[in-house]
Amino acid sequence: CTENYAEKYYNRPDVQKAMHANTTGIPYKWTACSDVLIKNWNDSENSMLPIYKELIAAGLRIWVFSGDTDSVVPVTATRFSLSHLNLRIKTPWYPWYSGNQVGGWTEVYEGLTFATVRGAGHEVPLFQPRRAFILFRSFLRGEKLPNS
Amino acid sequence: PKQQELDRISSLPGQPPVGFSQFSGYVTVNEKHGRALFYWFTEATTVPEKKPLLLWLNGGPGCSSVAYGASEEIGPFRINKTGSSLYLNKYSWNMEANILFLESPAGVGFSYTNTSSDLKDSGDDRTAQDALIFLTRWMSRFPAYRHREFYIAGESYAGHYVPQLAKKIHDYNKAHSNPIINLKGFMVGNAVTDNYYDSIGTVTFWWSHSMISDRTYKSIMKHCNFTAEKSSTRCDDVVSYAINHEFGDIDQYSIYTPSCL
Repeated sequence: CTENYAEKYYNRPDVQKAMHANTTGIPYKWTACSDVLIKNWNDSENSMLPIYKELIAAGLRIWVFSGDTDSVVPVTATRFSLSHLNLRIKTPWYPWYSGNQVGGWTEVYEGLTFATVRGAGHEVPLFQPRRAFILFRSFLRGEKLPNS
Repeated sequence: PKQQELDRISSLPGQPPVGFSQFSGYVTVNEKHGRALFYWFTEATTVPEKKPLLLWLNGGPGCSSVAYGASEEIGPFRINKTGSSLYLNKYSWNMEANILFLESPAGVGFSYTNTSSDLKDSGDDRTAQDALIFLTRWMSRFPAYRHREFYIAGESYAGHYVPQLAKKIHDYNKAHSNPIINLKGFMVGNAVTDNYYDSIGTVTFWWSHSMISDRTYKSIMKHCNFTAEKSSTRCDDVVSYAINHEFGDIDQYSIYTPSCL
């Protein structure tokens, strides 16, 4: 229900003033999502896989993670998609840890790291903030997720 | 730098004391149409001058990075139930990086356009192009972040935005001799990646997590052609049956969490 709290907070005039927001008087309320944009989305590429291939070849650090209790873009969707990149495995599948508990599972491919986050839904850092933070820190440092 | 100071947030209503700087405001990305994107930038809690810069994008398409990324997920503040005050997020990502939240495209959150037709024909391509323009102009306003290690992250439909922007930056950098955006990598979560494989994987998840019956699973696989541009009526019907008669009243975004009434 947390987006309801955001709707209350960001529609407060004092908050908008403090954030230098809505200076032109936008003719609608601040909302977490725009129905108009969703309904009228004009162009959407079918697949991101060709871009992944290009950017992996360019040497960018790419990590993909998946909260395992989301049924909208679930972990199996991501795994099916990534499997079609046909990447070579560098570090085989293993459980990673956060505070003596399994945080999820991960596999390091040539050019891409995939990790699941146990007990997290669609918004991973909302449902599992500590595990998401460890994931982010490892990503920034270019380190593998902890295996113990 | 002058505009940077004008964008400085002295304090947000109901905010607890903090030791980091924050800024927010608008960057115009298209003068002719009057498109301006809103950002909220929270510097790292310690030695921001030595920490990388992370841009966070939310999905939708059409959902706010301020609402989700900043206020529910990785930002320093959470909002209390009544919307009257803020409290600190113990695992805020600005402990490790300087975080830039972008409301993208125009029409999301506080971002706006003076050309109403822009709201009716937004799409992947313009979103990426506007985000690139935003970044280059934002870095003019915050020159300390030029050439700084830079990463992009996001979730859901940002599975499109993030790699598409990364590609735009990659192409832009190839065309410039001393590019200011030092893109090192990106990270996406529960990301829309490939329409066909994502769809097969989604239905498989529903079945393997016992959210739908064997019969419905077989029926979806039989009647849905996930390569088609538009889904068939038979496919829509059987998916609707699964959602309305088998899922139950659950939060599809987190299947074991009580749904918000």
